[in-house]
Amino acid sequence: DEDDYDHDEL
Amino acid sequence: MNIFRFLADMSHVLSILLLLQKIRSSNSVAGISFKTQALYALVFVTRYLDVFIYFVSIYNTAMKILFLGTSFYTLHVMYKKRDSGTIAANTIDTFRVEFLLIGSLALALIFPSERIYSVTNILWTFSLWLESVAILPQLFMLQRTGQAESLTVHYIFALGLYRGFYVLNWIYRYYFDNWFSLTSFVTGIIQTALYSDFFWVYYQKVLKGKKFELP
Repeated sequence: DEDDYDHDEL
Repeated sequence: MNIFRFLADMSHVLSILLLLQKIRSSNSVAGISFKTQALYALVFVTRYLDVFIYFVSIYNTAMKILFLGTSFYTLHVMYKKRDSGTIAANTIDTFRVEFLLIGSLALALIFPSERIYSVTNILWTFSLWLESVAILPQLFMLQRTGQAESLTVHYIFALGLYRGFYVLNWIYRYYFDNWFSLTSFVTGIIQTALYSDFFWVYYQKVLKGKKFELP
């Protein structure tokens, strides 16, 4: 689900 | 944040400054692929519009806004100057980008990063695949013209360096942060590999003070 979205890089 | 990631982001910012300086100093967009610039704008829209729903850091937000802003500014400038240099470009900026778009979309739909089937994550994966090949119209154009202004050449070099530094950052994070993204790594390797011939010619010619001409 959307909560797993984890992208901290550019 | 580690040194490789910081150098990567700075190379990316430098590449944009070099591109805008090239257009300003020559007052022309000759030798710059509009298609590549349009693909980058699409890459940034599909990856960075999460800035409204997903906060990482002030640095991250500021950079996203910078990349989004400068990509559309570049397109605007190129469109305005289309008569001063793109007349010839229209006949050489002929790379078929449809295949890049369809291929990137297909890969994003079939293999979204971490198998998360959300719109934001599929867009994020699409942006990585598209970015990995977005330079192709520019390299294709360079190959057809056979030579380029030095600022254009430095621009392409800085842009290639940027994802190369990210690959080093991912290797670093794998060992020291216990973090790994297969999509990022594979697309980053492809992106850097596409520049390999260019890097070689850059090393042979530009760093030895010769004019940039393809053999």
